[in-house]
Amino acid sequence: EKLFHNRDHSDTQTLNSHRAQAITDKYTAELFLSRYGFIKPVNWEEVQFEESDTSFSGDFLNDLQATIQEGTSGYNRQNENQAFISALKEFQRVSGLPVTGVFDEATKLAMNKPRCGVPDKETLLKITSLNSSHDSRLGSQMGNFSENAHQSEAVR
Amino acid sequence: RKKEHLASLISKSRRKRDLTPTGHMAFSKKVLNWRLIGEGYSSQLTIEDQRYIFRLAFRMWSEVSPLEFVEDTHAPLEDVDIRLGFGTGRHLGCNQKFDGTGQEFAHAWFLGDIHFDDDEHFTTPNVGSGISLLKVAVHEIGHVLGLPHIYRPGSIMQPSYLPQESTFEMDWMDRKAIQQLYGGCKGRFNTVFDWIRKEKTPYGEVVIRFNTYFMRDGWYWLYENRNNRTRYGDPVPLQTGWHGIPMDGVDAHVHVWSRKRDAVYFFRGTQFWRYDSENDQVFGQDSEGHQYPRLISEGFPGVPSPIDTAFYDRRDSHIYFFKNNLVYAFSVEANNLARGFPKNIRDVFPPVVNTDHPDGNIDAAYFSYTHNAIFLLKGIRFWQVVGSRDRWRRPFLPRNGLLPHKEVDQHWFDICNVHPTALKL
Repeated sequence: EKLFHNRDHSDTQTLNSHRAQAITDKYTAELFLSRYGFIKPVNWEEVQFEESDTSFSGDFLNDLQATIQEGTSGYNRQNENQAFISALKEFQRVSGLPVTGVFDEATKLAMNKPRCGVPDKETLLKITSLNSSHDSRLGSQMGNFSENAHQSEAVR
Repeated sequence: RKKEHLASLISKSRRKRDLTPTGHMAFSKKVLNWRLIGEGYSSQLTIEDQRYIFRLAFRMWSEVSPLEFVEDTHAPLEDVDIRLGFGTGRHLGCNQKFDGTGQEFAHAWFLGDIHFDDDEHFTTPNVGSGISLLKVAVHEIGHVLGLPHIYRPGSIMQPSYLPQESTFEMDWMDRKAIQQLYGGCKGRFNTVFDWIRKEKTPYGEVVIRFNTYFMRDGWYWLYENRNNRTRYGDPVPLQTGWHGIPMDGVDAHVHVWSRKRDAVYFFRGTQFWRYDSENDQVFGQDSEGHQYPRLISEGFPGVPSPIDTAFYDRRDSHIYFFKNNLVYAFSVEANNLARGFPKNIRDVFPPVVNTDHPDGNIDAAYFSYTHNAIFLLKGIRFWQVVGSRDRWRRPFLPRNGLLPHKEVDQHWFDICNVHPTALKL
């Protein structure tokens, strides 16, 4: 039953009033896109077993804040912004919204709809767990790296 | 450590996830058990409502896949394949906190845990407001079975919740998505037939309608030919829709329909029943004074029993009875076996391709008004009988020849079992 402390249970309403934090600005939108794997695919399998307080716990804000603060140099911030815009476009695309790359009203509405907590973008099984040799991991990193290079060209 | 131990225990029974856009086959067995865990009851619905809704959600997946689900309230928790529970905020030892009312309403973990945010306003089916617990449960079970989010309007696997349409069901693509992971629904049938009935239109005209039925043991499906699927909510127990025939199944159905006669019969063992289509029940006694059930040997002299199956051929007004590798053509007019019968099945229904023939022990012989063709079903295969139109186009085809076999589940779709405990919901 709902937790209460008052004899007349009048406090269940206040307890119950714990509402999800609405997504209102670029910052919380970034949280949303990151949480559901649009910025970087989520390895959903591991989240279940990582020690508590992982990136999906309530301290998610601080973790992300730390990440954003780290990116102080202009180069990083520009890169961050680029990543945010492409993640936003991907979300708009799969949600059937106009792909504007702008955090507009329609996108805000869609992000605040009730939804399932399973990420939309999950990582494939880590390459390392499929192939033991080191070079294939390097290969996959190189793969990722070349992909990023492509993005930085776009920025450049 | 406990979680890792649990994970290693469970992951032994689960296939490793090789994520592909269409999902991954999460279970290698076909019968899965589930439980609403005791520490995870919702405070908004009665426990019975919660369990009923989950039973229905699992049944909906069972109706479109070869998987069967059974509620298990006794086995040790690590032997339960799918564990469901409600919680708020930090809940049930889960790493992903819920966010309160709004936004995230549930999540599923690939090892079989499904959590529902009890801060959401979950409702029972067909209640206008709130979030339909049934719809969310079907979605999350889809994840545990290995389906990812699918961004197709109408898919139950869309990430965002769409307010409950009045009749929420699994559409064709979602059915094919789960069947791509676990295969189609295969199995033999006791009998297949089109049930003809007369209906009066609002203008008083009498029209003839038919529905197609597949029967297996004590249950049946109505097959909606125009929708390429079974009726939502089937299978149901035989006695629900066919009053008075044996509850655990029949061997054959025959509809004798000619200018002079219109009689529906069901056969089982050494007996047969005549069905009163007007009143949707078997006759105790028909207009000719016959009491039912009657012996097959009495009603159809010369026909052995039990039979494998039978059908009435309106082209020659004969009932064809099948037993082992013999066929007995029975003349309804003369009320006796036709001359020269019984004959070997290969002589009456010769193969078009010599090596491709059922060779007897037919499960069902079915004349389909939808296809205007006769089909012989055996196991998971069927053979279509060459019709006059086929012979007009290709005169070399033998009369009543059997065309090469096809797979039943590739012609009639989604005829899936459910677990016997879920049969009567």
